[in-house]
Amino acid sequence: QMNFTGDQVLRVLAKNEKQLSLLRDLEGLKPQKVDFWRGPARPSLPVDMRVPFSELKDIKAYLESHGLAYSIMIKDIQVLLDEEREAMAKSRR
Amino acid sequence: LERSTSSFSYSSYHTLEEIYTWIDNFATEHSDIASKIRIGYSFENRSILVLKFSTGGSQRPAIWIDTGIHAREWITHATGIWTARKIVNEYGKDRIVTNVLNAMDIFMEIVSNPDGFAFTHSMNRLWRKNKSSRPGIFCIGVDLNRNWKSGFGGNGSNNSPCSETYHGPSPQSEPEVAAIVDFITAHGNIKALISIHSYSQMLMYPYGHTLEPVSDQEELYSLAKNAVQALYEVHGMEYIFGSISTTLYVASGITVDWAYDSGIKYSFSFELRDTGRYGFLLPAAQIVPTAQETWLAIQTIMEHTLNHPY
Repeated sequence: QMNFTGDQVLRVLAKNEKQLSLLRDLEGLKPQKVDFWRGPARPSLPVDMRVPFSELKDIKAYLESHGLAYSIMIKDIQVLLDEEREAMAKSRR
Repeated sequence: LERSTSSFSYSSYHTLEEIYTWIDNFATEHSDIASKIRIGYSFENRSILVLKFSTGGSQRPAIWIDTGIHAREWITHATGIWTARKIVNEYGKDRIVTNVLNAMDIFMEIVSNPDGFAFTHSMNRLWRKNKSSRPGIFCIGVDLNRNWKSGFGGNGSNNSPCSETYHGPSPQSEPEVAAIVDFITAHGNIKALISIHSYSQMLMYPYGHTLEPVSDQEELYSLAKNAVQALYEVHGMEYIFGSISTTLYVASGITVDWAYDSGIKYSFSFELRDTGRYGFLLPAAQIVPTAQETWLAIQTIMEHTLNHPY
């Protein structure tokens, strides 16, 4: 099983089309690093992206430098995965 | 392995093996109304299974429901399982279900992407695509919701095999998609198609590949509105609704566009809840409430399909 310790899901609220395209650019800037759980669609919809722990600093700096407001939707993915796995094991017992 | 569906936990997530065992048990225990059909094999040669709900007749008009085309969207498989049990439990009791099944069949494909789903349990919980690989291509997997013929390769799908929305080398190149296309085309009398995804609380209809409205836009809008209202009344979950391209984003080569262009007027795509906190990692405690609310929307669509033959 891949481990996602320290990976976070950031929820970004793009104000306009320009900011949305800055987010789309990320897929090219960081190929196979940023995993859009909710892709850049329209300013009224949040963009959720999973960022590996190793890329967090860069990505947050990129967002902040472009004035992209974000919040941390999931602080550590592995914590939720461990809880999910434990719940499955418990149910199976 | 589970010996009967009564000991199966409908409020937990399950592995592919557990789900396939449940399908066997379910079809055995409800053989008067449910049966198991294999419609093909996945890229890694796993069976692709469909549950058929029928009270008789032949070539009846039918409703198609699929879940799990994106492997990591575990809430969709769990909702499909719960819904299957609801259908058999409600037949003979609930007016809508009884009327629907007395005149139509229902086909439900619970694990539309078995290879990807197995991979989320074995290696990568956040895997989305199938597991196909081709000589000379470094990355694995095709996004099965970009591999359909309608609008194939257009905006909102990606030509790079490493992208999460890679559309594949050609329309229906993926066995998981080709199996559904072949089955629905051969059946020839599917009147509604409901493809269930997660997440973001949306109920959408074609088109995704273009901003052009479909010719039945008004009826689909009104039906989606009623379905979303019925869903909201269960647990207060607010959905937005509309065509895919105007509600979410342009996406090409998707299931519901192909279905609509193939003559299935009532084609809908759900994006189930995450309550804004969990994304694909929705806790199992939310399986039942999610399935309960989704059921009311599905029933609304089924009843409309029954009452508006075409």
